[in-house]
Amino acid sequence: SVAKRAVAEAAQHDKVPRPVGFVPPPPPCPGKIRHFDI
Amino acid sequence: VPAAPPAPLGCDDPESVAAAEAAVNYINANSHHGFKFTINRIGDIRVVPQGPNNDIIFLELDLLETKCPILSPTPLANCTVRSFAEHAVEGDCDVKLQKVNGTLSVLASKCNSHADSGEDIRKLCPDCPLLAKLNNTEVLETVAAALNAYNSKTTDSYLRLLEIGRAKIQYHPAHTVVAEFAVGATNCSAEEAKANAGACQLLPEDQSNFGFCTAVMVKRPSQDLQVDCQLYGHQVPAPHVPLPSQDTS
Repeated sequence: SVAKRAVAEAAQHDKVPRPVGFVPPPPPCPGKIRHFDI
Repeated sequence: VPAAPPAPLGCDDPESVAAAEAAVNYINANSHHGFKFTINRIGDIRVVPQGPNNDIIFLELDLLETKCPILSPTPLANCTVRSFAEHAVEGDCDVKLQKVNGTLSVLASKCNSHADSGEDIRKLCPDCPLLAKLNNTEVLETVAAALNAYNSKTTDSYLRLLEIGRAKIQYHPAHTVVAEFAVGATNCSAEEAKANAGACQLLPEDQSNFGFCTAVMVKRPSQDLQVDCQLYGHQVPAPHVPLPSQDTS
């Protein structure tokens, strides 16, 4: 029988340990400002 | 297992930049007033696949006004962006493009432009002059006086006013009006115009010769008027490739 593990518990176990200094990628949009922000 | 959908395009990805440049070139080519705009930021991009090598692209663009008049032949890459302290003007555009086999074409665009708020400028630069309304009496007087002065001195064609593009009025330390306006050559020489300027018409499109003038009128402490006009010479209009069902507002 397949026991459905609680999501939190599963998430806890499945959480991939992030390397030290991990920097999430910048959001895809909006893009960079080329001149100045009004 | 179906292939994972492609990751959404980022706003600074090369494909997004190429689409934004096609959009801003279209906007400038189809505008007939004011100044050229350039990309300040790609606000958002959304791609809706229509089939193999066929995408509809929705772009949100933040643009900034440059110092190049819209009729100037200067390439956009050489146009200086008006700085914040010079009272920048920004444009917000929504553009719909189609990309078929790698070729981009604009299907529709909708833009709004507005000058930055005077308060923001004043916070940063208390003495910077702000943009004046184009129908301001002092601005209209300055443009009329400047064009008369130029036409009375030139040995070339008599110039007519096309539109006032921008104006500023400063009250300290001197009372100064600066006006920038577009002009067109007419079928009269300046000498002929002295007899009957009303008969002088702008040259037909196949001979058109547009230009741009900047006038500086100092009213106090002493009166002085400087005017500088630059004519572009006859520009062969770019072949206008009509696009299917394009709508621009």
